[in-house]
Amino acid sequence: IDQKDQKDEL
Amino acid sequence: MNIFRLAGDMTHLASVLVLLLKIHTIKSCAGVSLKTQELYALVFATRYLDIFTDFISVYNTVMKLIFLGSSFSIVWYIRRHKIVRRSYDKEQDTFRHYFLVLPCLLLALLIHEKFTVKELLWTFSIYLEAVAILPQLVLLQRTRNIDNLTGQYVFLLGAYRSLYILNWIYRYFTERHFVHWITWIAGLVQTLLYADFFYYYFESWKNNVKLQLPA
Repeated sequence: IDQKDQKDEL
Repeated sequence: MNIFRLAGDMTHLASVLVLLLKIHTIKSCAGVSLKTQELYALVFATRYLDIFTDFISVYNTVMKLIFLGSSFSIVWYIRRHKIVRRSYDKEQDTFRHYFLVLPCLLLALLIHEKFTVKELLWTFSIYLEAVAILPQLVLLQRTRNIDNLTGQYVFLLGAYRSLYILNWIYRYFTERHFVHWITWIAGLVQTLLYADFFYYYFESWKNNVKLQLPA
């Protein structure tokens, strides 16, 4: 998966 | 991870723990809106589907599991626990779920980044989280007598949302990290919903009197 598509917030 | 984000997550965690503590130790859910708690359970269930597909960090996964577990436990307590359920005031907690869920579902179908199941559910959860506190705010206004823990719970949730906004501003300037405008608008709406509550919360704190919302 593309890094910028990762939702790292909760 | 910046200080605003960490503080935001910690106040969010604290809000849930305060509520669980109240329910578990006092065995009472007086003043707590089951509608809001069910909406939060739905928010987390639709947003955190990515625990099966992406790994971001141990912190991220653990926090997601805590929010899922705590929201479903709170719903379980209010619905099923033989002592706690007696203190639930069904007559006052009348907000309709579908009144919030349907518009959010529709909005997610219309305004989203990508048309995939996961992305639509994520967008839906963002919209729903923005308004999920409404049944609780309506209930607070109705019950008049707000106990300390319920007041703290709503205050901590509001603090969490405010800190997330500071986190986005900070990330924009330091990492050039762009939060999608869908998230921005939903986040701003959500934070503004607490403005009125905050006003009365600080007034009661300043004057050292019990928190009461005007009818």
